[in-house]
Amino acid sequence: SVAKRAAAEVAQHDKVPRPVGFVPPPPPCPGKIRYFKI
Amino acid sequence: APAAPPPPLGCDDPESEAAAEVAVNYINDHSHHGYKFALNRIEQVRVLPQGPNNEILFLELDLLETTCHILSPTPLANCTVRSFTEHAVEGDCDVKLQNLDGKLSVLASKCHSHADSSEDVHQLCPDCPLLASLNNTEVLATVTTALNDHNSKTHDAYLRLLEIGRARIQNHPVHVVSVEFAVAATNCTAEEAKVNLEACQLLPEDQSNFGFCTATAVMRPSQNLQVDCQLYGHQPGVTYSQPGQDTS
Repeated sequence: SVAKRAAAEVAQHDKVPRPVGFVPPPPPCPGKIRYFKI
Repeated sequence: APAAPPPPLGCDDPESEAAAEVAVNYINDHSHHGYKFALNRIEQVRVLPQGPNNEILFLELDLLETTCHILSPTPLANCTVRSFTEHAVEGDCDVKLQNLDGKLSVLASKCHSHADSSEDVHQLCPDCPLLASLNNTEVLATVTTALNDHNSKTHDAYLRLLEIGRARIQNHPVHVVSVEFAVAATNCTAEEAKVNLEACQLLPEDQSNFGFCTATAVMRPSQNLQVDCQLYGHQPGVTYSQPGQDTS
């Protein structure tokens, strides 16, 4: 559990802070719907 | 450091859309029955590099049926997608293509189509007529009556039935049967057919003339039949194979 906690803390610190207003790119698929979805 | 791998191809990327267009044209060109289908959505795209300027693409496509019969000369871009309330039909297709030196070609395709659920249609439109089975007795009777009605009034070629494309039945507030069917001109006029129907055969391939009819028969409260048949004119190279003679 010590190892896990340490790993979690490291992972927390490693997270790259996202710039304000960052919008993740849309997932590559599925694509846009051209008419309607049934 | 080795170059980073290219980002995965997106479903709305130009290369995916170009491949989808080649795939949809291939599917329509190799279909002999029913209606033309249009691209509604690229569900998935996978790329398998094969070497320099050579890759295999796997597409999962979501198509929608249009109102153009497969024998119609109307370009797909001018074909209207059947609306939701007309009881839409969806096609799911898996297509394998090769992109070799920038030239796309279809290696294999597999599709299956299914109508939207009746619940979906009636949720949006409670009184909308629903698709009926093509061998429903009322449907068959309406097609026969409509074609006989056309042939009894026309001064042009006697028409024979090729296939029933779709049929819908509305039960209330009036009982209505709507049918669409493909026809072909024979070597007889309608007058000659009255004398010797056996002699009336479909025109040979180099003179074939296909067409399409729509008909609406109000059954109750009073009988009323409306029929509209249009011939496309001869289309070189366009043939029709009777169902069951198809190569898949």
